[in-house]
Amino acid sequence: APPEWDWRSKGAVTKVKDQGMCGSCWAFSVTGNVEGQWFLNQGTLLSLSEQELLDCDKIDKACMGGLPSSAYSAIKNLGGLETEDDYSYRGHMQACNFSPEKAKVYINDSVELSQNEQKLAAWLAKRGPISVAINAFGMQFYRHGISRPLRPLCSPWLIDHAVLLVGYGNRSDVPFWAIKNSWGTDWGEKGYYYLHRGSGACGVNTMASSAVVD
Amino acid sequence: AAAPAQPRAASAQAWVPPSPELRAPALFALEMFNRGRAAGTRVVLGAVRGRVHRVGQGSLYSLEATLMEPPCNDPTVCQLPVSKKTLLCSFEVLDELGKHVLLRKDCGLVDTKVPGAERAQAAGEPKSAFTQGSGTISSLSQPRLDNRNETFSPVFSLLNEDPLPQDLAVKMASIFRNFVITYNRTYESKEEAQWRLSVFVHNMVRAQKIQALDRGTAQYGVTKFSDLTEEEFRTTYLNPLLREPGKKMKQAKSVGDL
Repeated sequence: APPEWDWRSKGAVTKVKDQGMCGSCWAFSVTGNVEGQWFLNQGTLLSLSEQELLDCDKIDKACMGGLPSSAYSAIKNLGGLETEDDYSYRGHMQACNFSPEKAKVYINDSVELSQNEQKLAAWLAKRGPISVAINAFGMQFYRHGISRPLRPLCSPWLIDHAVLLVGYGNRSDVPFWAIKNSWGTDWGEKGYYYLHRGSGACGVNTMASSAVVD
Repeated sequence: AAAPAQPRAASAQAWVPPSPELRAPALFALEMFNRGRAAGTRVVLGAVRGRVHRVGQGSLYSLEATLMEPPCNDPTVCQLPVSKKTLLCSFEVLDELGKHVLLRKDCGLVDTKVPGAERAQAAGEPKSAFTQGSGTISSLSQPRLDNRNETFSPVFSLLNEDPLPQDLAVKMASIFRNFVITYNRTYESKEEAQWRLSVFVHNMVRAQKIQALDRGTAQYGVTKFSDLTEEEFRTTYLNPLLREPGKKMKQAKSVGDL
């Protein structure tokens, strides 16, 4: 892996979104990944619809939570994702209003990534932003800097928040993952969370996945 | 951990030079104590006693140490009579794989020449929590939520007292008011606002503890979620389904194989 990488500066990442009072992080994590995959494979950055997943992915539970693995299946089975403009976010479940003819992106498959953070970094630099899930310990009060809670407090077994890895690097020799969150720009570092890299902090390496766009 | 209501006097229990095992955490606590102090005002380590508790790969040291302040050499600021002051401190230091973290620091002045030092303290010496850190409570400027360097350490150190000291309660109310304005919060009733203030104060204590236990460079404090209980935050914003086993996906090829 290169020593540092940031997909934000390469145009592969849309602006930070806000899930509102709704546990839909899984949808934001997955659309963020698909946005990156589409950009890298098709050359266009489109902001994609999370609301479509809330309304039309019947395996997941909309604001009550969901899993990236089933969201990829839903996108594939539905026939793609509409854009944010066409199917905008409401923050609560509605009747499914997906129109296949309005779908702007599709995915062919999804894959699970390595739990080795060095391999994850190499994959990210070559293939794009990665959907991950973490233990959100301390994030309620996070303001800035690189978070590294003591391991027993931020167990990799208690995963409860899905986010998007968009880059990595070092700040004053402290290695970090740059993580796009979905709590708006008025949280964290303009909506981003920085987590220690290389120690399996908060289970960041346990549920890494990506869509595949051919 | 609660700050003591009054500074303490050294007990009659024998004090000994630090044992080899206590020396490293004691020196670390001393270094943390002296951080930011000018060269002429740094304290030196006196006696140390303590115990160690093994936790997984780490050790938690509960230490009591006497720290000696240097005599005042600047006649323009020295108080009379000039005397060398001793501090009695409790520290909790976590040593995980050789890396130390100071979890608690709690010091009080002890005048070793005068028996009944607690009475002397009560008669006029400031409380330890006011004399440490970056300033006193009364010298804290009006908190500004947009200032990323803002820390509430001096406030936090008193938050465990119950009930809160009057001036701290006022200060917390002021921080909460700024929070309400910054994040455009509205509450349905006075009672709810009062309840949210108490949640906010409780959360400041939680943020301080999270801060103390973070080994990175992160800063924790007031955020837009600071008036939510832990349960409210978890049920509203987080995703419990992620703990369930997901659909099995194909393993990606590693980059080298691509």
